[in-house]
Amino acid sequence: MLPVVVVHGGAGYIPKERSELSISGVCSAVQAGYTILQGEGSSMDAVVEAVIQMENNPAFNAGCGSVLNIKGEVEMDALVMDGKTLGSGAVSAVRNIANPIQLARLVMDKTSHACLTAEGASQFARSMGIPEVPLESLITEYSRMRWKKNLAPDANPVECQMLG
Amino acid sequence: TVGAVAVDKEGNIACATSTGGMLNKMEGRVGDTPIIGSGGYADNLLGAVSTTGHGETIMKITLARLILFHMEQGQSAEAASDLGLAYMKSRLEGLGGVVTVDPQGHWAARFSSNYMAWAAAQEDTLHYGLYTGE
Repeated sequence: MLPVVVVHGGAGYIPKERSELSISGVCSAVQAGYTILQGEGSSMDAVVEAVIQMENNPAFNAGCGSVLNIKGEVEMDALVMDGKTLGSGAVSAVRNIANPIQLARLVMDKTSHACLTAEGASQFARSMGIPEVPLESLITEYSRMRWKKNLAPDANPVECQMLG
Repeated sequence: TVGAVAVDKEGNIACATSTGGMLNKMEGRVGDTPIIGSGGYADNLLGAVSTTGHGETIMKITLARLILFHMEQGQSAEAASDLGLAYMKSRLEGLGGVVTVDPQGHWAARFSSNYMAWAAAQEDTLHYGLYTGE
């Protein structure tokens, strides 16, 4: 058995001018995860670190750089699962936090629940000391541009692929 | 959507998936990502999968668990991933992608969409790709 980390940055539309950003982003994330495995960290530590790297990278649709909902706001979902215990934790429709994956891990580690959503997830985040961040800090110019473009009735069908 | 799967030196397996969802989605819409068996699944006995793509379709076929079911039946990580994605495409015209590992550390990054940025690190070697066949 050989330790391994594999990451993806999403199956949605990637314009040519952003392909290098996507490739460098997944490479950095997988290296961060693999460094943790080499340092005796667990597979859970590795996948969470790799995903945090991509949540913090505005090239990807998660965390900072998330696509916007119809109201121009950010609502994020995340899940972790531990194959040793079958423990899992998830959050949905969370706002104003930088790294939903950390909150999902806390749901797994600190509660008896599988998923917390919306305001309940926010209350849990506050109780765990997760700092709130301004909505604007999660929104990029690129995501705002796509949101506006896709509000138009003649939106490009390629960009409108329903791929998260 | 972003995601990761890993196997560590102890043979423990994990998955993680995170997303902002779907472009211009309805307020309150939740896709596959936080749903166990859809956005991801991990079991030391079978392997792990993290998914991306059309969330509603992924949920209807529970893509991550479907792929692990194929692995439970003896398929490789790559073949099982292709079978799961092919079923989603043929049955519901859904597109997506996955990263998959088995308990031995065999891995796959497969997708039916036009693009999926992916990377893998094993034995100090970095693999990566964006388009089909890379």
